Amino acid sequence: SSLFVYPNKIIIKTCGTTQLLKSIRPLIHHAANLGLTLSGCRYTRGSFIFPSSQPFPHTSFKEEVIYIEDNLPANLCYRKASVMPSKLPSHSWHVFTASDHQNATRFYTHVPDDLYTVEVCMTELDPVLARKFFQRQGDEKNGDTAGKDMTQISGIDSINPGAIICDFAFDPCGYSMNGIDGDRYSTIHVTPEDGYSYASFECVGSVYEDRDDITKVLKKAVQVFRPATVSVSTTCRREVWGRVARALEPLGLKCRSRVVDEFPAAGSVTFQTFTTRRK
Amino acid sequence: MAASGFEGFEKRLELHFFGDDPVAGVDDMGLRLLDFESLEQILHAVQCTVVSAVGNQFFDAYVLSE
Repeated sequence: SSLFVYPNKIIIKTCGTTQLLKSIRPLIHHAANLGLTLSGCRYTRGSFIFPSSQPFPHTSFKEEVIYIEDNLPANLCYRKASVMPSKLPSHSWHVFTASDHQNATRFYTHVPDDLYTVEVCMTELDPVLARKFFQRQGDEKNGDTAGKDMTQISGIDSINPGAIICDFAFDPCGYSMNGIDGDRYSTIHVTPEDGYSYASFECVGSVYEDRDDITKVLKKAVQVFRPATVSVSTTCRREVWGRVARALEPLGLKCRSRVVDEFPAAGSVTFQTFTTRRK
Repeated sequence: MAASGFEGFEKRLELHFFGDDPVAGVDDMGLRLLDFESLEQILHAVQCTVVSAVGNQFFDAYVLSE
């Protein structure tokens, strides 16, 4: 799981049975003590592998939306919740956004329209590659040193060689890293167990950068895991989904579905699913 | 549930703020002025703790438990 704190925004991404949405109220409270007012909210997630294990308020998307709405100030009245489907029934993308008219203007100011966010979810990882995210018995390494080893042997450190990486290995398995490169973050989380293996990659970029940049980065990130199924969500006010397809199709992944939806104060969300051609 | 206790698919929350005082706050350090105790309180509600951290002039990044 990861937390990113910028002067004007906070991003929390958690897995497991964490109760992420319970952070909304204390975050608003602590930010108010600094003279900061909420101007925008975006909540996203895929379809849980173990939905019945999720605690309140994550028992269903409907419950999550009710909980968020109950905890947001009333002036964030431009709200939208949507479940974006795919041809794979277990892969849907859940999105909720909120903003108010006045703050939406500021929101756009803080989120330039050239910036995009890419959220990649990978399942059915190559078992040989997934094994790199298990701690070796008898190593006597702590989470930091074992994490550094995993970053190196998996090739994660070559995805963006210019980034500073902060990594951690969990016991007996699992891995999280954050990359920081100037004002850009990236993050990877891995659950490597066979049968329900999962890895995620997320980064931000600008449409003004070399069109190949995101293509190269996505290719490298996906090759670390060689998953059988990949879903990719891009959030941007401009078109970037084509770059995703150009990155994944040469890796033998075929686009099975693509859906697009518009969200106030967030822009356009495109959700694509890819599977290996052999499937 | 996986042996590690992990559900793979994450939940992601992004909140944006603006400053009451346009001259100071957000354009300066803004939320980065939250002290570690406040962050721990917030993360306690989520059931996470900080296991590793790094930062630069633009933002702070924390790896969390779970």
